[in-house]
Amino acid sequence: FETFVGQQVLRIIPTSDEELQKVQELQELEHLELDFWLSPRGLGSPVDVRVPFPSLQPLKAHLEANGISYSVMIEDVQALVDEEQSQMLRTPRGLP
Amino acid sequence: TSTFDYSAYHTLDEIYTFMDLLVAENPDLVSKIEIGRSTENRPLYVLKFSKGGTNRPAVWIDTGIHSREWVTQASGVWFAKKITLDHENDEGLAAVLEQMDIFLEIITNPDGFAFTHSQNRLWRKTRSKHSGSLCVGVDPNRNWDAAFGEPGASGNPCSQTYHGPYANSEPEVRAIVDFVKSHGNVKAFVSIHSYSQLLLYPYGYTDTPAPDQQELHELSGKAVAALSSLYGTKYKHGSIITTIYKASGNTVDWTYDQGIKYSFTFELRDTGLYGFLLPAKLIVPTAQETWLALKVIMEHARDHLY
Repeated sequence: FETFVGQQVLRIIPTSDEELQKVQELQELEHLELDFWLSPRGLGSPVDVRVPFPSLQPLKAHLEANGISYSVMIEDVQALVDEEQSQMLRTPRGLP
Repeated sequence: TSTFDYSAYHTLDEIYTFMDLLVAENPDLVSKIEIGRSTENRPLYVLKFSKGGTNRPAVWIDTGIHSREWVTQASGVWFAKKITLDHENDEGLAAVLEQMDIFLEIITNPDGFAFTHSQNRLWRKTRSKHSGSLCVGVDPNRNWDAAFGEPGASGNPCSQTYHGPYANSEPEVRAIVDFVKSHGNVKAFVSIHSYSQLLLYPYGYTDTPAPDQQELHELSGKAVAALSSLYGTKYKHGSIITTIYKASGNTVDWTYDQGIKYSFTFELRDTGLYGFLLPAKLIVPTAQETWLALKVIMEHARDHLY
């Protein structure tokens, strides 16, 4: 089982062409293993990216160094996965 | 299927069992076709809704080509049941089925879907292995023979948008290609994803407008309006490349280039907090609103057969 402990989903909304380009460049940084849930589409459109724990601080530092604001959309991905799994287990399973 | 819990997420086995039950309950309307096998040898099932006749014009709907987008497979289950409930009472649907067959592939990527239930909830791709790389899987929405391998897909096997070694390399894609070609009379094709709340039409690989752009834009606008009328969910519509980004080798560019004019790809809920972890209580509302849009597309195809 892969776990998502310590992983977060960040939301970035590029507000200038420069910011948009910087965010697009993140897709090329494969060593960060970023998972774009919503890829960069244009100014004002949200970009949601799941960030593995080891990449969290480097990415946040990179964004802050470039003056790109972001918000934490999902604080703890594993907690949500756990909640979903427990909901599935609570649901009456099987078919008549 | 009347006691099946449509407001919950289900495993592959449960959904396959559901399909068998639906067929058993509606033998004069629903049949199950195996169109191929996945990389890990799972059957690729399509439900056929038909009131008879041979090789009638058809609507194709698929859900779950990206395995982690669980609301799509769950919506596919709901659509299947909805068709059996409404095929006589709903005037629009009945009229569609008078002239056309509906094909519904609920689990387009069963290997990936099983993997999301057992190993990695956020797995998106297929589970094929490629020599020379430790990374597994191909993006089945970049594996089609429509500007395959051009910008808008990745050549890196570790990428989420890896296009694969060659077009149709994924058996999940190849099976649909073979089916559509051999059928030869598919008039509308809707491939369903989540989560961006969009209804998109070709092209993704070029910014040259599709020859039918005006009609597709008007139709998608009507479909989105119908969708939004239920719960006020906001959708955008437009061509793939102008609305999101360049995407080569994608499903509906291939279908459109095959002559299927009414080719659309959906992105269902939600753009908000949850994404792939959409709470189960949102499944039914998502499916209900999407169904209204699907009906607009199907009815338009029926009224404008070509």
